[in-house]
Amino acid sequence: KEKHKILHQLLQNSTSPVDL
Amino acid sequence: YTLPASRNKVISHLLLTEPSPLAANQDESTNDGSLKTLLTLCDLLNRELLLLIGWAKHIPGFSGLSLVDQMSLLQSGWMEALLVGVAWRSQRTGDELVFAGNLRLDEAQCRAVGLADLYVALRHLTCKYQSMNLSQEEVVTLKAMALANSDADPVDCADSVQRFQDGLHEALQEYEATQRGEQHRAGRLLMSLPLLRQTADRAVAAFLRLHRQRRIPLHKLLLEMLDAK
Repeated sequence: KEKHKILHQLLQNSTSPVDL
Repeated sequence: YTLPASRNKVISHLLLTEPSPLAANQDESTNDGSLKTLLTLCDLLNRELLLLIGWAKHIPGFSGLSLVDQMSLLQSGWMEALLVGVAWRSQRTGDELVFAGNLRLDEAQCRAVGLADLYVALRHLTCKYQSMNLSQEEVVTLKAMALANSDADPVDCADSVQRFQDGLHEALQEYEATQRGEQHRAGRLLMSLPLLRQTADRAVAAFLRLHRQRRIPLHKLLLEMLDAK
């Protein structure tokens, strides 16, 4: 999960900002 | 897209949630023409990828999969899903690849940016789709099926992924039986998937090569997804 952090965050609908 | 003509609920939903086409944002960080084109293309791909991930959540059945399976399917199938759109937009445009309305690349331009192989593969796919005269309904269904059928390994819950695939397959079959009335149409569409995967593999290899050999900077999301392949 750590390696695929951004995809994980996007799918979880994270409210924290995602650094793209 | 115009209002969905399909009476199939799954396909109507896919049409309604299909994102509007993006425009390319011209890169201004360099004066090198071919590098500028390449950076513009990579920025476009990164934004399309972001939209695709949001769109995937709307595919009926996708959100019911485990997070691990959602990630696996997207990591395996994202380039295939994006290239369905590129090939469809590039139909009847002579020899150009239409990445966006304002980013059309011909063979010489693709060669100049190091994407000669990808140009050949994508034109082949485009000609295939053009000869099949795909409808919008078929395009969105193919895109969803490319994700669902990405053969990600390992799969967390194989039964759920199978049901997700079956739902899309049923939708396609129902659409073809009621709307197009061509006996072998659904099978022909499915048989175009290997060419799509082959083309996507070439695309991923090309962008990774550009990143590693020519040190082309890539956005974090795009790089993460390329690395996952």
